[in-house]
Amino acid sequence: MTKIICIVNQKGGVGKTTTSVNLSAALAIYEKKTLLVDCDPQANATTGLGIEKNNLDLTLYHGLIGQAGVDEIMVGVSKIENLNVLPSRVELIGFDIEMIKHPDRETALKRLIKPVASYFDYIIIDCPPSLSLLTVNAMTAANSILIPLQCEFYALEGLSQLLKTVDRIRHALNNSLEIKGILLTMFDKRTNLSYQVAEDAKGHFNDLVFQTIVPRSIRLSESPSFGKPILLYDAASVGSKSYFALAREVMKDRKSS
Amino acid sequence: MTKIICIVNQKGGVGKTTTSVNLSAALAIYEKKTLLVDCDPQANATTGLGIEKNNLDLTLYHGLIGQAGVDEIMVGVSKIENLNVLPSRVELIGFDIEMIKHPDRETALKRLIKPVASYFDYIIIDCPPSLSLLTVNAMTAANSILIPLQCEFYALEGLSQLLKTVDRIRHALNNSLEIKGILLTMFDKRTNLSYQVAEDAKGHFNDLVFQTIVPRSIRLSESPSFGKPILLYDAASVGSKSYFALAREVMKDRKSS
Ligand SMILES: Nc1ncnc2c1ncn2[C@@H]1O[C@H](COP(=O)(O)OP(=O)(O)OP(=O)(O)O)[C@@H](O)[C@H]1O
Ligand SMILES: Nc1ncnc2c1ncn2[C@@H]1O[C@H](COP(=O)(O)OP(=O)(O)OP(=O)(O)O)[C@@H](O)[C@H]1O
Ligand SMILES: [Mg+2]
Ligand SMILES: [Mg+2]
Repeated sequence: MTKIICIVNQKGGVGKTTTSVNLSAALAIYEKKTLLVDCDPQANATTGLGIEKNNLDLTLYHGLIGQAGVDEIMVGVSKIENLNVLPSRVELIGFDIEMIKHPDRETALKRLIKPVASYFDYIIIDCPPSLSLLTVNAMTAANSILIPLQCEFYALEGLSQLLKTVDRIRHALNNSLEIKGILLTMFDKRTNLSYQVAEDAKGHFNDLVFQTIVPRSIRLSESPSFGKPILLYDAASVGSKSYFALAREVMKDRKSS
Repeated sequence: MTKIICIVNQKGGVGKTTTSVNLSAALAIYEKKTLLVDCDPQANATTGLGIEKNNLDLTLYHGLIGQAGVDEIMVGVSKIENLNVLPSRVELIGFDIEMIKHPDRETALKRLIKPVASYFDYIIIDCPPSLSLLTVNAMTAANSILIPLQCEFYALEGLSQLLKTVDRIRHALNNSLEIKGILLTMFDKRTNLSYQVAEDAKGHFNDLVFQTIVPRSIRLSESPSFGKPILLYDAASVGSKSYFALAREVMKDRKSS
């Protein structure tokens, strides 16, 4: 059964795209057939994998509004064999407004990927920093969510709101949606704040928090400017090791709830 | 004439709230009568100023949907005399959907603050990380926008999209909307990336980029957990000095376009 994981947190800049890109790449390098869906109009995951947006005819937007099939949109990623992408571009910004009156607006993504889902071991969905119709689509198509939690004060505040939204989606649209885990990101061992946030998260959420913690690392923030995941940009770096470790935890299919 | 500045960027985590809170506090300490409007359902600016959300009867949401007047919602900030706030809480998340059919949905904020606007020298509006109805309201109520630009690769990507949206708002809803400036944030002098992004921004936008550059600073990220702006938490820190310098530039009313 294909594992469809949606990377979600309405707090901005917490590492959703960085996690989507590098977790997908690590799973592919571990020879899992992986599809990355860029569900954010900012299209950072598309750029982060070196895909030239201006050369694309069709993007996720065209699939969601029914103008193209999933096979027409899907592209490969150079040097990573088992990784495919449904790329995005800025036109995706029109999706929420255009689908407002459409009766099945929450299941557009689920219906789009259905024909190819069983071909993949993992489908990873990157979300925008909001609880908009795009994020609802991602949570409806997924069977679990992974929450990146930046080790900063404001990031902890938004977590309870996110979990309430997950409950609502579970009751209304997708009753099999589980929480795969909470990933601590940008952990800076020089600050008390990072240790405090990590302690708070483990105190509240226990073993929902992944063992893997991604440290703040300059190499991680540099790799998107080269259009490469960290695993190709600097395989020996601490960022790369963290995302391989995360992929191993995800593959072990830790207890989720 | 009251200067109404909206702090906006749809890229997440770039320093919108940190800039809103600390710029407002600095202007107030320079004895300018200042109102901070927290237009983000995450309500980080409300927390960052130490306002206890659960003790509030009314928040910005109630004002925007017409259930309360601006004077009923406004609260003061302890230890900063010239600073008032229109606080938020999570219920603001319902605004976009509830107002979808309302004919004047884009001007709800403008109409709410109109009765008190002339009492203030500056009104600073913090926005969520999306180009939603809340952000459109903020850009319609404002006479200028200030764009925090994190010195990272992904942050530069989204800028052209934001400027297109500003143009659209200027033509459709608010023809006097100017760009006050672009503020470089989280500048890390240890990385090439920061220098590259700063050079790119100055190359493209010339003197729209503020002279003040806010460095990455641990004290800045710690201050919200104490419910204080950096100016009260650690007045001697580099973060504090940067936001005083920004306030001086804003007050000088630099050439804007
Ligand atoms: N562990 C890390 N160490 C250092 N920088 C990081 C790390 N993870 C992410 N970054 C950088 O931090 C910024 C924010 O990360 P990213 O864009 O992945 O977050 P996001 O949650 O996807 O943001 P948005 O809410 O805008 O979608 C990016 O510039 C990224 O390169
Ligand atoms: N100059 C700085 N140095 C270090 N940390 C900073 C700096 N500015 C902001 N931060 C921290 O970075 C994180 C993101 O900043 P902030 O929340 O202000 O961004 P934002 O754009 O308002 O995010 P959102 O898109 O979610 O609204 C916060 O945890 C904040 O404390
Ligand atoms: Mg992202
Ligand atoms: Mg914010």
